[in-house]
Amino acid sequence: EELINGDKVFRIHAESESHIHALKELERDVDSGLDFWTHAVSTEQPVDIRVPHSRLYALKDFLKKNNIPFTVIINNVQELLVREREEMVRNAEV
Amino acid sequence: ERQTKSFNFAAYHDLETIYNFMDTLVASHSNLISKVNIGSTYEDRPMYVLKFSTGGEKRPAIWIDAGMHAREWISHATAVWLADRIATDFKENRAPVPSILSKMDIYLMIVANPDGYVFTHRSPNEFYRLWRKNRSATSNPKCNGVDLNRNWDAEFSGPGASDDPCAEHYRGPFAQSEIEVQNIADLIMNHGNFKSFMTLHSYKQLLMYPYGYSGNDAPDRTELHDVATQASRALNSWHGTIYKVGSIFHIIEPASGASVDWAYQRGIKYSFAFELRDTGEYGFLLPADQIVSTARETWYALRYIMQYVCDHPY
Repeated sequence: EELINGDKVFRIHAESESHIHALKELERDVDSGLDFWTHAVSTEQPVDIRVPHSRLYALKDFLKKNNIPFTVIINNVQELLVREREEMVRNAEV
Repeated sequence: ERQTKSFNFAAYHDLETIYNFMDTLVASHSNLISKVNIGSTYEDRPMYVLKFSTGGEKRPAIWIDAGMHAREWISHATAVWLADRIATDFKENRAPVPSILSKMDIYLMIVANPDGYVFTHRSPNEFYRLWRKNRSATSNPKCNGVDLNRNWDAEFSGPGASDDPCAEHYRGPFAQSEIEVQNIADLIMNHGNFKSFMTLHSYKQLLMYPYGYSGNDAPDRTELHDVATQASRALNSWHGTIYKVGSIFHIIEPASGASVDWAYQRGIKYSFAFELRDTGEYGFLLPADQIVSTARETWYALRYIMQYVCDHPY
């Protein structure tokens, strides 16, 4: 649980080909620990990434350095997991 | 749960419960449904397909699978609901299911990646809830699993797949290296008379057709686009959920080794991939109270496509 507590999901809005290129490079780095839910394909489609807590600052720095805008769409994935788990326990009891 | 009418469709269930549900459903509709064991997974779990048939040998058939990506729980849950809906509609003579089943068989696979699905339920380490691949050993002892939707023999090792076992999109060492993919491919090829292939995934609300490996238009692109557009309208009619329609390559990403391309290349013209309701706000953790509404809207699209396939033999 410690591994995922504090994980966030970023929605990244690539605005140029250079942004897309930078995000593709980032995805190729499998050691980054980032979980790409959608991928850098075009400026029309946002890129969603689950970001482990330990990688938050590194990713934010990367995005700021490359002037790539982003928003946080899930603030703490763990909270959703806890809610889902509780719901499943309730359902199992029923 | 001993009766399907008491089954809670508005809940996510583990593999054992889903498999028990399948047995119950078969027992309740033994004149229509049979459970086909198509082989075992890497970790030796059985792989089951529900076959809906009113008789006949190797009739034209429709394939629907869900759960190829383990964390996409809404696809499994939707398929459970669909199985019950098809059975109930047939029993109650609700159009168009009886007429479709009078001409064609439907094969429905609720859990296409059982090992991965079990892994997503593993606790106490909840990190695994977001596991995508299967669980086979790879050349890297630290990184298990192959992305089953990059492992098909369809321009394998092309764009949109990784050769790194640690990547989420790891394609595997060679085409159909994964027993889960091989089992499904064997069933479809040995049958030889599938007319439609549909696979259910989740995230982004898309209805897609070939190709994934290339930006070129498929030969049947115009017809597939029309069918998918009409199906997405049928889906939209229930809750207003908006789907984008297009080729995999153009509306989501380049993806080689994908199941839909594999099916299309083998002559199964009506091949589609769904990305079910999930805008990202909940990631792959769509609240369970949205399962039934998601399943119902998906059913409207599937029903349209199945009827179309039935009306357009080739």
